[in-house]
Amino acid sequence: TGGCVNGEPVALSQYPRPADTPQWNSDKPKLKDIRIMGYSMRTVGCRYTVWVGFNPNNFSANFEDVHAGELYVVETDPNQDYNIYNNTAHGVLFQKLF
Amino acid sequence: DGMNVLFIVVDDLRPVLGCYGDRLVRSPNIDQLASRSAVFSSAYAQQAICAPSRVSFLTGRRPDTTRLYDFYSYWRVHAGNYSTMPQYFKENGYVTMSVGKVFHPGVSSNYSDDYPYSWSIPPFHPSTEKYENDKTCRGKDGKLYANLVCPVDVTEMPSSTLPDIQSTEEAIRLLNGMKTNKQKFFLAVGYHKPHIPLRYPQEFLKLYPLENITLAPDPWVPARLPAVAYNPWTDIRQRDDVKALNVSFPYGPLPGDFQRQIRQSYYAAVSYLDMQVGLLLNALDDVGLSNNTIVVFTADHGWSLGEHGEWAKYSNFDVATRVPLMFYVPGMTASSVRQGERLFPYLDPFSHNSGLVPQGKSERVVELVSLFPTLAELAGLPVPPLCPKASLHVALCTEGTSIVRYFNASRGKVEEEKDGCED
Repeated sequence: TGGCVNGEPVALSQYPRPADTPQWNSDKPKLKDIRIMGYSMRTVGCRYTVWVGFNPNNFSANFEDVHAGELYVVETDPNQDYNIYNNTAHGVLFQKLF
Repeated sequence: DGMNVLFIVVDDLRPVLGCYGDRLVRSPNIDQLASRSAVFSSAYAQQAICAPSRVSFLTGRRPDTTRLYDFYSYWRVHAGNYSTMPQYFKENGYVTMSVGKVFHPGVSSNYSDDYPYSWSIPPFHPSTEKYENDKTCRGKDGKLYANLVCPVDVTEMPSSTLPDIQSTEEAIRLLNGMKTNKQKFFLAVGYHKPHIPLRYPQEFLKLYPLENITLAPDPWVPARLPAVAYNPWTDIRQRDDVKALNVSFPYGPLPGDFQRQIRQSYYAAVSYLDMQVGLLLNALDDVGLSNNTIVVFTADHGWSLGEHGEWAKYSNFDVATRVPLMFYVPGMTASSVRQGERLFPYLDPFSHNSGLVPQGKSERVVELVSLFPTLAELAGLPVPPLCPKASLHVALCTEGTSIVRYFNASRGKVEEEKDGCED
């Protein structure tokens, strides 16, 4: 997928959220209010992100509980404006990979 | 072996720099550093927010291991007693010093910038830091406000100075002290700008006439962006000038001309920062330490300048997580110079548009969590071991790997690793 996966080095980032929709503390949720964690895996060719359920009491992420996903292929979408995650072929593949 | 380290970390700086291909910005001093450095164009923070990113790269652990996703816990108490990069240098015979914003102040660094664990002397904080969010911005009506966009007359500021100017002065004072002291040093200098408020000497506005400033290439919220991924930029909404615009929550948008003013002031703040970095590197030449001091230049995360209808950081977008990252290593990325010759003469952003190109540029994807092992290897110290999967009880290990292998000593170029030739 656009140089996404074939053995490229990967950078991992993450961002917490208190809810599925924007609210006043979405930018800086306190630990106790974090309910979702967005994990991003990026290579030179793409960025793949899954927003999954997160338990702040034991710091565990539940990758079975996927709230949303993002997939951008740099070659065709360098500004990351066209999320193609919902194209199931990608979604399933990446969930397995992740 | 035995090289000093000057570690420069900038708050909220995305790679809007000449050496990263930005054609609008004036950053001649950072570009000059890049021309003697290994430059990584795909370097990413582990979380696009100050304290979690800083604690992550300073301990070499990911946020899921530091368990810091906000500002309100100190890793040694809350997660594990992880050694930090400056602590490791201190334990290996270095004098370690902190100037300005290196750790995020407050709970996350134990209200002490992790002193004395990380630092040999008490960290320096500019006295004018405390006015950072005060009403010091003069509005059109002549009154003072706490604005987002805040070009100022420095002579009108408290103590007639600004925090980053004070940080540069202190760092130069410390460098002068190290000239006579034969001990190796690790000096970390943390600049505040271009973190908000965008408060900088107003003369820098001249470099960026508003008619030259455009909107972001994609200033709308993407149709298929999941709502959970969107960052509603609440911090800038609390600034007086943004509040007065009465913009709807969460999607806004900000009025186009104000978006251009924010972008104009971000660029002006970057050139102000470039001036500070130029004065600091010029001083490194002055004290004759450029030939045996490694210089690292990076940031804690990026900043959205209107892309995807977003501002500030707080997201997983590349514009919020990608950072400048470069290493000047004497004898490796640039040949040493004769005594008295200058490597980093100060370049005035008002008269210099560098056009310099990086010595070696790597497209390889790298992470800030690799800083600790990389700097240890460059300084000739034992590289800390890679962490086991569960490492809460391990004091010294890192979750990133050294990226020195991508520097190519012979040609001073950063060379892509041949597939399969891992060594």
